[in-house]
Amino acid sequence: MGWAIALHGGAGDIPLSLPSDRRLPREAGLRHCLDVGIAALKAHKHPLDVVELVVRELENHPHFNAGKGSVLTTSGTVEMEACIMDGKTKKCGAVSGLSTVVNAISLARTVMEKTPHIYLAFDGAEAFAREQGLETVDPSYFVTPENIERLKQAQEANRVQIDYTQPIQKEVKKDDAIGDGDSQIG
Amino acid sequence: TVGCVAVDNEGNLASATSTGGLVNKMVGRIGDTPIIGAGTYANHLCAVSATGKGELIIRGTVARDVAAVMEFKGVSLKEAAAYVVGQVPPGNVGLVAVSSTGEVTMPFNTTGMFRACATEDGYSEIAIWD
Repeated sequence: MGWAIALHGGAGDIPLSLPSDRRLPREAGLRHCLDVGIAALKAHKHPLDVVELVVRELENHPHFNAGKGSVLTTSGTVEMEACIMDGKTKKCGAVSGLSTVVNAISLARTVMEKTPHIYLAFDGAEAFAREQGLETVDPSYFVTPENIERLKQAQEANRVQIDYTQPIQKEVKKDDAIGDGDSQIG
Repeated sequence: TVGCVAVDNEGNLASATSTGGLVNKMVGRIGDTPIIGAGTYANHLCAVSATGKGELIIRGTVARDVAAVMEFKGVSLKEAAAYVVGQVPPGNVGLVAVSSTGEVTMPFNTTGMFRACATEDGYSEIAIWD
């Protein structure tokens, strides 16, 4: 028995033709986060600390759908969610409907450790984040130009999209025909 | 969605998942990520973080099912995770998981999943497709 770590940055219809300008930053992000996690495990940090640390790094990476780079709701807003769980004690914490908290996963852990509850959402979660002194920012911090475009295309097609979705071919203009691994139309 | 699972030398397990949800989701929609047992779960056997179509992951209680299949069928983490992912309609789910004995698995039934893993014996992997 030894330590082990696994992480993901989302699943979906990721085309094999994914252009390098979209593939390489994500691969570099995965490699960086993996290295962070390995170093933490080698330093004998508890797995709870390790997974929080790694997910914070992933949240701060704009190419993944969490934290900065989160996708947008029908109203063009962000509503982020996170959850953390300890296997031995089954203690857990979860949050939903966040729009200003920089690292949702850390708020989830704070819910786990500093409340008698498991799950806080929307205004209550936001207020708790401020009360606990977690870093908050203007909601515009999380919004990227790519996700504004993705929302526009999704709304034109009246669809919701998971992290990575190929365009619907019949609705794709010629200029958009190259799959890029991000949600385009649905 | 992003997520991470880890186990240390003493078999302590943890799971974490974070997400912005679906593009063009309704305001107020809750996905699988914060639902214990759906997108995130950990117990004494394994830790699981899922990604994909939240509504289907919730219906499938994906993360908890991996642990339950291990516990009640007595199979390995890899077998349990493959079975659970196979029960979700194709194109909708992926997960990463580790067991208390250091086993790692990263199955998905979508075209790809951005993923990475490492174990103490020196194995590491960064991948997108099969």
